[in-house]
Amino acid sequence: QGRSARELLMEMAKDKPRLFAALDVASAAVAKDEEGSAVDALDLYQQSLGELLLMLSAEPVGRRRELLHAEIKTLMGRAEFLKEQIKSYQW
Amino acid sequence: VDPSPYEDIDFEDLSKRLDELKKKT
Repeated sequence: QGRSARELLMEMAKDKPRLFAALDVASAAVAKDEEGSAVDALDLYQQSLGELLLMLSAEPVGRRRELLHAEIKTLMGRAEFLKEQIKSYQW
Repeated sequence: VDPSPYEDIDFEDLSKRLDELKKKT
């Protein structure tokens, strides 16, 4: 479900290269996360979320804005979970 | 009065969470 929402967003972001690029980094973060590279994934989550938040604040009201908001919350949740995991590994 | 559409997104919360995320573990 998450992947398709992000793919739909990337489809809708074709006219906004900066948004498209940020979503691409987010996809890379999820891929790293799924393959178990936690530290790399967290770094990519942070990068993409910073950019996506900027995009969101500039996004006009509408479907893309709703999808972008939902995607950011999903990514943020995954990143926070990952960070907790990394912390527990370290202790 | 209807809340402005911009009130449905809590930017402050999201950016606080992002700052938290960026703090070195």
